[in-house]
Order: sequence, then structure tokens, then C-alpha cells
Amino acid sequence: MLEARLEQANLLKKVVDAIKDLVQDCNFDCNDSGIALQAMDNSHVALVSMMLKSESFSPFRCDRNIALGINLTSLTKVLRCAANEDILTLKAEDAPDVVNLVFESAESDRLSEYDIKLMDIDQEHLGIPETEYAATISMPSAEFQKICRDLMALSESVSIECTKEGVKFACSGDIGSGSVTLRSHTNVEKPQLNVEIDLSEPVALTFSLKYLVNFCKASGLSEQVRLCLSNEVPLLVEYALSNNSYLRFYLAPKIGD
Amino acid sequence: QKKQQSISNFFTPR
Repeated sequence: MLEARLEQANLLKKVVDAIKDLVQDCNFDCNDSGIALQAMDNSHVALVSMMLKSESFSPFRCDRNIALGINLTSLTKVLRCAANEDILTLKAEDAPDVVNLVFESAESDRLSEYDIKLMDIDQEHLGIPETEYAATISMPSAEFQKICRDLMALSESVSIECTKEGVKFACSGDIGSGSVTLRSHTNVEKPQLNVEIDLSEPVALTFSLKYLVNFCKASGLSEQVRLCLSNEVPLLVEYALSNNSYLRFYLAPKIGD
Repeated sequence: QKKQQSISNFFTPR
């Protein structure tokens, strides 16, 4: 059986909120290392990969592998019933028909309990190759969100060009063109504002802004976002969570003939 | 004209 207790319901609320517009039905794969999710969007352009390590829960118990097939719209409805600061416990039997969610207020004696019916989801797992990326950029997640939203007003696509000069996000559309360039920057007082660029070779790739703006819904999960790029492979956008847990998005590039 | 690629062109089923 599964029993996983989260100190704050907020974490799961934010994770589900960040991915629910990209993927609808998905398996939450539970085993003794934690709860994982991997799903492609309908158009097979983006891939979501979430890992909530067992250390992110206390306690965490999962005796055998259980796949919880959950509709994210249903999960969102139930998670709305939890206050952000509620303690959240997920429970399921070994061959479950439902997943049980318990919300407890730390300040009062309220205890709410919900069951969500599970679905059989036949989802193929993709192997994500270990990649030594040519460029890795860490930057404030709010800054990345603003850049994507700003450029989307002008164009459907953004080119991300990383050289030793910095990283340039550029677009052009019917009304004109625009670009934002960032250079490495260290703020000792506020390290969450740092921009760090780690480059082994120059990279230039083009991506759909619609998806990037969608990924940025995860900005509330982490002050910093990490972008990993290599020529002609999907972009990795990573939001690191505590205890080595993470929410990752992969986006296939647009490539010319 | 750049063409949107699919994730499955890069990552294959396990």
C-alpha cells in the first residue's frame, strides 16, 4: 500500500496546476523511491517529467509499485478543497480503484477526506538519454516567465542563442521584432536573482513560445529555473524542488530543412 | 521555414 504525507498541500497543488493544461490523464508511478510522473502533451511536442522523492514526504511508505491513473482535472477539483497549509496524505491500496486524499489543518481539528476514482491509463514510458548539454543557464524563474510572455506578444517562436557573450532570446513577427539578452550576473545579497551561464559550445535553437509560456506556470515552485540546451535536441526546462525532487519539461525544437 | 519536431523523434519508448 501507499501512504505519503506532505507537510504542505501547496506543493502538490502547484505541481498539478503547472502541468494540468499540458497533460490530462496520467499515471502517478509510486514505488519506494517516491512518486514519479511522465507524460507527453497531446501533440507530442512537449514532455513532462515529475519526481517527488520519498524524502519530500514524511512519512513515506510504498511496499510495491503502484500506478495511479488520475485525471488531472478531477485531481484539481479535489486539491481545491485543501488549504495551502493543510497537511496532505495520499493513500492507496496495492491494487486500487481509488486514491484517497486526506487534508488536515495543522491549526484546527478539521480533517477532510476525498476519494478519486482511478483510470486505466496505457502510457508508454520514454527513455530520456543522459545528455551533456552544450549550454546550461540558471536564471530567476520570474524573469524567464516575463521574457516568454513578452516575446509571445510578437511571435509564435523564440530563438535561444547562447554564446560566451550571454544568452539571447529573440523573436520576430508581423509587427516587428524583439530580443532580450542576459549575461552572467551574481547578486551576493539575493542569490535567487543570479544568472549563471555554463557553456561548452555555442548553441542556437528555435522553440514554440506557447509551450514555454505553459511551462512557466511552474514559476511559483522555484525561484530559479534551469534551461539546458544542445543543438538539435529538446530543451530541458527544470524547476528544482527540495529534497532533489523536480519538475522538468522537455520541448522539441523547430528545425529548418 | 522551420518545422516543429516531435518529442518521439528524440526519446524512444523504453
